[in-house]
This record gives sequence, C-alpha cells and structure tokens, in this order.
Amino acid sequence: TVGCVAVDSSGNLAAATSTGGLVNKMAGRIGDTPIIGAGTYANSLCAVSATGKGEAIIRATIGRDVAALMEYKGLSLEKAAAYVVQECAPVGTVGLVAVSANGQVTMPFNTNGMFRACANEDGYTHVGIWQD
Amino acid sequence: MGWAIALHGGAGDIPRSMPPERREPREAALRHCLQIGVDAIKAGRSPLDVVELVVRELEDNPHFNAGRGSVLTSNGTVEMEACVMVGDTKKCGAVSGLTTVKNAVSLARLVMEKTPHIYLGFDGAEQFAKEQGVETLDASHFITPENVDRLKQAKEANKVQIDYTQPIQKVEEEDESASLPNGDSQIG
Repeated sequence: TVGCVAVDSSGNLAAATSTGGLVNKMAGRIGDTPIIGAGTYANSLCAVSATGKGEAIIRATIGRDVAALMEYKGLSLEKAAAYVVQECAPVGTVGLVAVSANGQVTMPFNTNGMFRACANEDGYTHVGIWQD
Repeated sequence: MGWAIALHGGAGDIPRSMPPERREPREAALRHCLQIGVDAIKAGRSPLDVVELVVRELEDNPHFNAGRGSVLTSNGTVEMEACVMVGDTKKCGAVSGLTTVKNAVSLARLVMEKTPHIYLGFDGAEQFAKEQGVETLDASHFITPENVDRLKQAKEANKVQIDYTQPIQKVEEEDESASLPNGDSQIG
C-alpha cells in the first residue's frame, strides 16, 4: 500500500492512499484504503494514510481515531498516532504516516518495518524502513 | 507552522536481511517520490495536488503494491483501490475493484470532484473511468513476475500476505541449494 499526506504553509491538509490489497485475497475483497476513516482520513487537524492489514485497520478506524484523539482529547499528532498504532490495532498489522495542520509529521508502525519518507519546511528529511 | 509531507510504500514483515538489490531501489524510489512532493509543495501546488502527484509516482513503481506491481487475488487478477481526502472540506473520493485504470488515485479524485458520491467500485468504477477518459491499460501491465511468485507461495501455504511479508518457507523443503525466486535463501 502506498500513500501520501501533505500540509501547506497555510495549514491546508490532504491525504491519499492506493493499493493492490493482500496477496491471495479473495476476489471482491475491499480493504481499508478506500474506507474513509480507516486507511485514509483528513480533517482540519490532521491527514492520515495507513498501511498494513486492512481488516485490522478498518476495525480500529485508524485514520479517524488519530484525528478524534486530537480533536476530543487534545493530544498532539505524535501522541495520538502512537496511541492508535500501539494500543488500537494488533501487533504486526498497521503503520501510518500523518501530518498536522501546524506542520508536525509522524510515521509510527507496529510491523517489523515500513517503507517511509518525510520532509518539512525546516529542512528535515528522513527515509527509513525499520525502527531506527 | 510550515509545510510538511510524508509518504509510505507499505508495511509488513520486512526482513532486516533484505538484500541491497531489493532494498536500494525502494529507498531510491522513496527519495524520488519525496522530492517530487517537496518540489510541488514549494511551487505552491495544493496539498491535494501534491498527494495525488506523489501517489501516482508510487503507483507507477513496480516495487510497491499499487498500480504496476499490485499484488494478485487468488484468481491471479489485480483489483486495485484508492482514496483521496481533503482536510478543510472533508471532501473525499474512493474507488475499488479496478483492473485497468493506470492510476487509481486520480480516478478517486475524479469521483470526489465530478460526482455527488464518495465511493465507486468494480464495473461502475471502470465505467466511470471510461467516461472520464482516464488512462487505462491491459491488466497484464500491472502484473509482475515477482507477484506471480508471491501468489504461488501464498496459495501453497493457503495464506494471505500483507505488504512485504517474508516469503513463506516450506518446512519440508530439504534441498539446500534451493532458493526463492526473489533470491532469498530458504535456509538462511
């Protein structure tokens, strides 16, 4: 699954996700990617794109839960995303990338690895696969 | 406050022993796609334009599980899906069950912008793609030899695999010279 999230200097947010699904999936199976609030979500606070096992991501409403923790509990993007990835989905099933309206970036995962990259206006750039 | 961009190319059981010839092209692709996004956002493109642009590039790269290189169903076919969402308006569009659309993410954006709906699937989505004139290709374009091998392994083990699951090893295999199609030794 591939995905991208972006925020501009005015705080405008967007998310996009695209996938082929699971190897050997049943024909007709729909995963998390096109399900709003699961694999993809954006509101005025954050934008989220998830990857991993779609069924787990749908059950945990990963994308929307990150936004909800920020909206209702006032958590930072990093804390909200970390909580959702570590506490709301089984180990080995999910990773996500997310940005907030104020330019924060986070890329947590509970799988062995996640192909990922990010950059921001301050000049920070990161490309990674495994936990550093 | 400032711009920021993040992208992913899939998560899963990615072995730290992944050989350089498999790791390096993916890392290079991540850098390339990131740079495309950075250039676009610096040029003043909207975040929606940026995420579509970056995901199209990732879809076109056979090393990732979307577009060309999509994994296969149990029938040996591709069924691709994509979604876009805009933060301030919560406008969104999604598609599923695509078999010929080159860039599913762009069709998802068209669903958002050209229909009163959020989500189109299968025959309806393909029909909409034709009506909108988006680029389509024969399904064989999306199927790579590596993914044919992955499906074969998964079917033999009667399992489904998420992105970058390590090749399934047959415990009864005793041929020490055997190696998997992607070059990973079965005996470690």
